[in-house]
Amino acid sequence: LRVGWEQLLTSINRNINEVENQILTRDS
Amino acid sequence: MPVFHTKTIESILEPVAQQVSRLVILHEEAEDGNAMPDLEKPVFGVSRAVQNLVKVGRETIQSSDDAILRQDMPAALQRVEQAARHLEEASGMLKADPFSQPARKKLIEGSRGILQGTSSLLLCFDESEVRKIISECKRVLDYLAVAEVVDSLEDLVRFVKDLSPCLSKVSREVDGRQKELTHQVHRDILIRCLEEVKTLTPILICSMKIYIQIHAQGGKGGEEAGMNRDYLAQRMTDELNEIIRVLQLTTYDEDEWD
Repeated sequence: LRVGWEQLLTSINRNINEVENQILTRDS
Repeated sequence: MPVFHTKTIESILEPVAQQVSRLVILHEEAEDGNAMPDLEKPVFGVSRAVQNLVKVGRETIQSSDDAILRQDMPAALQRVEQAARHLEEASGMLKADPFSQPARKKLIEGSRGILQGTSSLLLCFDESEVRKIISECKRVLDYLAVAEVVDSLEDLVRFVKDLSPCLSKVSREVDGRQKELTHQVHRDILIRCLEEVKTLTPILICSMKIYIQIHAQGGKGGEEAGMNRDYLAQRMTDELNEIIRVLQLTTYDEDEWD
């Protein structure tokens, strides 16, 4: 269970960073 | 059937969407009374990432000249911020009570909220990109609308000079867009319409030239030549309007898939 939640939160973290990159790329 | 309409959005959201689904199952399994782990560290990581995202998002809203983007984006950012707060609250509650049911619910709510918020953000941006392509298509439509008033070779040269870069841009952008789409039917329509526009362009210019020559000589057939030119301009207009329609589609028509 620990691994599942931690993996998800890590994945969410990466997801947010990717969205941020998208915004920065398209904004430039 | 694909869930996300572009490959970029799919590549970003699909892994998280799958993990959120798995998480719901994990949550259900935890109903038997297992203790939850301490999630303070990963939740802190998410909060920090959200803070950065919100900062970048707000700067983008400030600098964007797209009124719809400026209007839609704040709600998506608020959704992500709110979701991050849910995760923080859940983490705090679990620290105090690793068996807390409301904390588990908040974790799921927060994870889903971030997925929904980031999905909305990506859609805001995607729609803005589509609006840019559509505005290029509309510029071509504006040129096509004046084809019927071009009555000298000099004007025709000007017309071709103005139209060509616009058409090249539309061609490049629509082709790039179709490659991004996950929906094969929409891709096929865009490819077909674009090919039609490319095929019709030299034929239209030729028809305009013929009309101008007949008109200058005052010979017979001027009316027919004009009708032929208008017919070709209308066909190109129809194809471009179809491109504009399909560019705006994001949902999947079951019948089309059948």
